[in-house]
Amino acid sequence: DGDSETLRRAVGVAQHHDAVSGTAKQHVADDYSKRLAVGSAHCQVLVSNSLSKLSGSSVPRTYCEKLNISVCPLTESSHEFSVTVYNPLSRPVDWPVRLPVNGTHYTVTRPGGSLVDSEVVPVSQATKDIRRDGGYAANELVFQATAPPMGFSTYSVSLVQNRPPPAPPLPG
Amino acid sequence: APPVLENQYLRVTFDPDTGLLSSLTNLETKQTVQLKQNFYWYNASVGNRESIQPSGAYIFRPNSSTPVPVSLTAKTQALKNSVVQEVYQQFGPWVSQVVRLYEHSQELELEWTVGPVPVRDGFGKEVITRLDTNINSSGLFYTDSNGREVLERRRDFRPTWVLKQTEPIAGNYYPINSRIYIKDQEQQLTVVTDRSQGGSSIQDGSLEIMLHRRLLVDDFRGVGEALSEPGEYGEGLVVRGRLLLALTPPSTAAETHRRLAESLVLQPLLSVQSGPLR
Repeated sequence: DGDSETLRRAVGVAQHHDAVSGTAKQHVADDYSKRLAVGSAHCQVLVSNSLSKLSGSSVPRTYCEKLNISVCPLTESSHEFSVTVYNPLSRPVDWPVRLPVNGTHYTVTRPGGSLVDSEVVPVSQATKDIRRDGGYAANELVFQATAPPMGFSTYSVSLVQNRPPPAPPLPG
Repeated sequence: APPVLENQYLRVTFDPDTGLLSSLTNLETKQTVQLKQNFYWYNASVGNRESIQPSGAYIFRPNSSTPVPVSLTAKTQALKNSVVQEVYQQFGPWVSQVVRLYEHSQELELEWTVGPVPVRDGFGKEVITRLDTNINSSGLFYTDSNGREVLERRRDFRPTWVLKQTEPIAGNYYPINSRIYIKDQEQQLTVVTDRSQGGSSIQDGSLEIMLHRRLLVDDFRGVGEALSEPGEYGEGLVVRGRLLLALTPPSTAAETHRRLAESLVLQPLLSVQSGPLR
């Protein structure tokens, strides 16, 4: 069962001025982080349960927590997957989605089935340098998602056959 | 050719000699600011004749008012596509940045990566990024308080007492919860942050934001540890974050930065499911 109470308590503990300003001893900072991570995991179950009911899909849902360093095992290894964008704001938002992938050409379709402009860009060297303990995506799939107010949109992503690598430059 | 990022709303240029940002243009309002952005570090004080107070977890106290540039130049690589245009900037082995402009975006994204901060030279470092513009800000800048009220900050001044400024840098630093800006009659440059940070405007037209700190001594305020989290590899933490820049007339700036800050604080939650969509 998911719940938001665990995160509520963790955030409550983290209202202490040491947590807000980052002036705690290291082992206390580690404890704040652990509490927040456990609370977040409980919330993920809650969100999954809600989205499962609303979307009618009971396929297990993954949350990519290391997108900032282009790590997401599911999108890196899947040829076909779907992305749900939940918008907590009370107005529609456009949001650039960046997903780590290893293919070079994908089709992205929005809920109605129409194609979305997307492109694949290489993962920067700086990112590769800092993710030494996991993640092997060479590229990122980028597209602009739109989500309704306090609602969600689901985009479908499929790998199109990888394009051949570019021909080497001709001498001279 | 020097890289240029451009969409229907913004145009961003880079200095061909240094690889640093050189200007930002709002194509809708036809406003351009000269904009130089670079990364610097303040040398953390370990105490001096005026005070034994070192810089530490509680106390920000650089030992000089002049920050040291991480590098005077950046190696750049540009990538221009239709959905996103990016310029990668490498300022050295421990600072890099991606300047990013999406197709329909009215703001410029700076994704900075700082760390592990080297300290083998024996200097604690407080790393900042500084944006220098030609905006005539007259000693004023603005930071928000928990996203609610944006407060005017005046350099070397407190509204309720006569200030004798003894710390020209730290004494002018203020908390940023989501945004900081400078403005003049014509234009306003707003920086929206993705986390609470510290920031200031030490010179007119300039904005600076603290990004990362790694210190070697405790500040005697109770924590009992130097601010130097070793990280998983024992060499210090790498931190990555984003700044969003908006250039607007002052009269329309609030609408822009409120929308931007909301979309960062309450950003969409992504989840992924394997297999075809059913």
